[in-house]
Amino acid sequence: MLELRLVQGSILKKVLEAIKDLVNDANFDCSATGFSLQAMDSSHVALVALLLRSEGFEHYRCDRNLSMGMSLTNMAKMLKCAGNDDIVTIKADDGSDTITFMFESPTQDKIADFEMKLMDIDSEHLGIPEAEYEAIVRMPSSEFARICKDLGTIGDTVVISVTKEGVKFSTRGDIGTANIVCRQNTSIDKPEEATIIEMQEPVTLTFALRYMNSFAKATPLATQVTISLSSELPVVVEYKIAEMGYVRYYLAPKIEE
Amino acid sequence: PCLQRKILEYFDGD
Repeated sequence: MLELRLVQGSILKKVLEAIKDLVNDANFDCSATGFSLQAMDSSHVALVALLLRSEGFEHYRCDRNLSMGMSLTNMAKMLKCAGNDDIVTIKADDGSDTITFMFESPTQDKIADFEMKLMDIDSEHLGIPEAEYEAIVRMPSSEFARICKDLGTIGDTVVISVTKEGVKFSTRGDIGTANIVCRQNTSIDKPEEATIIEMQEPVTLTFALRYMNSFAKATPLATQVTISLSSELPVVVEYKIAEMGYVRYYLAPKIEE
Repeated sequence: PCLQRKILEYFDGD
């Protein structure tokens, strides 16, 4: 028996919008720790890891570990039917091949339930090692989204370069080139507008902008984004979900042939 | 020309 009640149901709506374009089908895992997902995109270039901790739910009952295969497209369709202020409850019975999403309006005058078919998904779970990153950039998520969108109109790839001067995003395309430098800016009165750069080593890596623009769909989940870079590792683009967990995207770099 | 690396080159299956 599974029953998860989330008063701020809009979080789940935003999570689905943040991952559905990257991954079509995925297994959601439910355990005492929380509701989680790990999945690669179909090209195996990017990986998304989601965690919604059990403490973040108003009610969290998960009698045994469950892995439920879902079409994220279909799940997003169902969650779009929930109002932004609705309380969302996820329910599943042991051995059932369906999951139910229940939406309650804040005043309890409208209650809807949507039952969705589960699916069998053969997916590999990867072990992601703890790593020390050479550079960690924290910046406003809206700023990062804007940069990726703007650069995507000019080129296909972004070179992210962190030095003690700041973080530079560069692209090159048929029409020309673009460079955007963000310097450290520790706005004490407005922490959500801060750009903070922690650098052990200068690092320069190249990534496909298509994926970065897909990650930026998580912008409504967090005011800040954390970009962790090391020359020998995929970049991690993390959006923290307040008091609940995170959506992390891992993206393998492009290298010179 | 750039070569796109894959996630599986960095992370192993559990």
